[in-house]
Order: sequence, then structure tokens, then C-alpha cells
Amino acid sequence: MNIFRLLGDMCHLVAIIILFLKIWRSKSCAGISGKSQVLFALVFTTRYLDLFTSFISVYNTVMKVVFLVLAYATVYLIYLRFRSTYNSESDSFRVEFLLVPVAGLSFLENYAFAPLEILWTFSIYLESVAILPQLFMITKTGEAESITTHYLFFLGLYRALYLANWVWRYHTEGFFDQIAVVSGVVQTIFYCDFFYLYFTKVLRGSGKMTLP
Amino acid sequence: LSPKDVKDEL
Repeated sequence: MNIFRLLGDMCHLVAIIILFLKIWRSKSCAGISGKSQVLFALVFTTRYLDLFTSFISVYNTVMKVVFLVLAYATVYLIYLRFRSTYNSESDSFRVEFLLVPVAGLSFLENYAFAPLEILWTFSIYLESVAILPQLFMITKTGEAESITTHYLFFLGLYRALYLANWVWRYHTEGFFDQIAVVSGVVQTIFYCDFFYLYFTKVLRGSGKMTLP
Repeated sequence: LSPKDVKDEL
């Protein structure tokens, strides 16, 4: 554990809590991609199956359980509790175009051809693209509420901090995980355009982020 | 380090 890793995890947690509270308090999931949230729930489910097979630390176990619970609670709010506020027409990204290649790649490029290992690899690859339906939705509607952009900012910051964590671990421990690092770099790149808009539009202005 | 070591990350 290093400071980048810890801050990264905290940003990830903050992002998930921001989204959950936004939907819970406003009783609306307008502007939120339910598909991205289902993908994230799938990411956590397939990655954290090792909760049943190996114990790493109390921190690790607690964080995994919290992420899983919040991910499913968010999906529940979007698709069941506040379903009437869900913009299904704008959330039109075809997730099969993500799931099929990601599933195929996880069978081809993994550390061991074992069920848990393939599911872990699948979760790593899927996480790198899971935000695309949300970014697609913002591009399609041309706007996002500022609270939604704060959610995306913390999610992107979490990714950037994990990159710093890997640089740190490489230099201090000689640790290098190519699947996680390559996917992590790809994932972080998706946020770059958003970061630019966030700093130039959201933080300088107020209210919604509108696309040029 | 083996790939298993990455599993301590979330």
C-alpha cells in the first residue's frame, strides 16, 4: 500500500458515493447511464469472486464488499426504484460491442487459463471500457449535470492515481502487471477529453457542462 | 512477482 493507491481507492469510493447520493437525494437518475452502472456491477462481481477463495486484508475485504453493495444498490435505484426517471432512449450504447470483444480477449490474453483467472482478466478489461456508455450518453445529449461531472472527475482521478501507484510500485518493488497496467492506461485515456471539458467548463462556469 | 500479487489491488 502506498499513498497513490490509498488516495486512488478513496477517490473511487467518493465517486461511487457521489453517484449513489445524487440519485438517492434527487430521486432521479436523469443523465445517468444505467448500462455503465450494470457494467461496473459486473466488473466488481467477476473480480471480487476471490472474496470466497483468498483473504488479503481487512481493508481489502471491506472495500470489496462496500464496492459490491454500492454498485448493486445504484443499479437497483436506476432500474427499479427510480425507473421512471431513467433516460433509456439516450442510454443507447450497444454494450454487446464491449462485452463480446472483452470476453474474447480475456480468454486469449490472461495469466492462467483458469475460471477465476479468466473472470479476473475479464473484469480488468471490462472496467477499462465500462464508462463508455456514460460518456456516449453525455456526448449524445450534449450536456451533463455538474454532480455527474464530479462523479466522472473522481472516477478519472482514481484511474490516474492508480497509474501513479504502478509507477511507484515498479520503482520500489519491481512490480509490473501488464494486463492491469495496459488496461489502466487505456481507461485513463478515455477520461482525458472529459478532464479537459471539466476544467474548462465546469470549474470555471457553473451548473451544467455543455458540449461545444 | 507473480500475477497473483496484483490481487491485493481493488
